[in-house]
Amino acid sequence: MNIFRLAGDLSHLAAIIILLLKIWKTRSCAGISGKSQILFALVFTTRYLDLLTSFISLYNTCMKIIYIGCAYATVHLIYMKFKATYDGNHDTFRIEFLIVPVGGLSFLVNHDFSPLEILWTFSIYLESVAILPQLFLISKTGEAETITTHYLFCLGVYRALYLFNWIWRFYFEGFFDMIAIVAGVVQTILYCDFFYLYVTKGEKVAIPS
Amino acid sequence: QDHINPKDEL
Repeated sequence: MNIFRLAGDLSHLAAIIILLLKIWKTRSCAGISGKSQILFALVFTTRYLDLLTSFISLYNTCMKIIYIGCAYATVHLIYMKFKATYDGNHDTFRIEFLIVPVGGLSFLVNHDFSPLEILWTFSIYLESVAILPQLFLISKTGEAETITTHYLFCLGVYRALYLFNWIWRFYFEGFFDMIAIVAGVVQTILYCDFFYLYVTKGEKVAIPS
Repeated sequence: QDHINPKDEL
């Protein structure tokens, strides 16, 4: 564990908690893409199946359980409890256009052709594009609530910090995983447009459609 | 296989 990975995990956890609290406290999921949340729940489910097969550390296990729990709780709040506030008219990104190519790619480019490894690879590729429905929704509505921009900022920073973690691990441990690194770079690049607006606009972020 | 990822990251 290094400072970049810890900061990244905490930023990721903060994003997940911010979103869950925002929906719970305001009793509304307006401006939130349910489709992105479904993709994140799918990412965690396919990546953390090793909860059943291997124990890394208490930290690792606890965080995985928290991530999966919060992801499904968020999907539940959006599609069940606060369904009436779900912005279905603007949340129209076709996620099958993400899942199918990512699924195909995970079969073609992976480290090992075993079920767990392919599912892990699928989750890595899917996570890199999972935020697209959310960014698409904001570009359609033309604005995002301040709390939503904080959520997106923390979510974007988490993978950027992981990039530094991989540099650190390559330098000190000789460890590197090209699949995770390339997907992480793509994922971080997708946030750049948002980061620019978040930093320059401060308040209401309006992503030009 | 070099650089096997221990999957110790979240």
